[in-house]
Amino acid sequence: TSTQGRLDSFFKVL
Amino acid sequence: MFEARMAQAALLKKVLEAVKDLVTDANWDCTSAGISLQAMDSSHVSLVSLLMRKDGFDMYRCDRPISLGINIASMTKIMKCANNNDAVTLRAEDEGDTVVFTFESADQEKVSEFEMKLMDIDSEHLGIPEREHTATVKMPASEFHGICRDLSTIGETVQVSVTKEGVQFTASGDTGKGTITLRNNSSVDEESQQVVITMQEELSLSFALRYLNFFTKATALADSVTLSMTADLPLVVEYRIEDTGYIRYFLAPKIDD
Repeated sequence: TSTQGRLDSFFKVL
Repeated sequence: MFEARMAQAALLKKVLEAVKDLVTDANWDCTSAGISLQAMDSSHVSLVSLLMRKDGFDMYRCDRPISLGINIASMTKIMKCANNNDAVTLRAEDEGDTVVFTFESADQEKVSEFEMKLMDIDSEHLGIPEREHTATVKMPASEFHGICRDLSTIGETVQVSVTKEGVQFTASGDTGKGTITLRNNSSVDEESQQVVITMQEELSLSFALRYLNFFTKATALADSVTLSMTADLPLVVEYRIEDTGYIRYFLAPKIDD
């Protein structure tokens, strides 16, 4: 099984 | 004062088509260089990044940077009032709270003007570094559209595998499994029909088809699409808007539990 990643965890919030 | 005129309303209609399923409200950031927009979908899984450089416009003036907070559905409704061949001009005062759309028919016998209220949108901006990816696949935009549509009939997730042999898209579900393989055909004369794969090493990543199908709403904007992939990083799906900009979508990968 897999979960959907969120973009916040990959890119820095400016 | 901000003022930008494009020759064909059709282009702006296509841009809206490409963002309206992902984004409800967005800031259109206007500077002397052009117009850009960055917005995430409500679940922060995907992001759309649009750039329209000023050289893509017939006329472009932006005295100082301005953010136009726009409800995408409202703007889509207004743009539906323009014919594809109409010239469209966007105009906003520096301290104003509206944007004015002017549509001029090709024969210049009809002029329509629509004023739309701007919104205050407090959106999170992500810093996305430009980077080299482990694998890129350039293919006809219509081909990618068809693959996403067809595999959605089988399952919710697509596994994209890039090998020396080509690129393979696989989906599986309760009813079975579907696999579509494209081979490198960079020797095809027509550039827009080429499948060009670059790869530093083999990789396999999984993505939600629901979002890829939203991204393919940009198909009308470009002949080709480029997928850029690196293990454990978001996928980048890029459609170039002629030579004057792009629409890029980012999608976080599915992570194995």
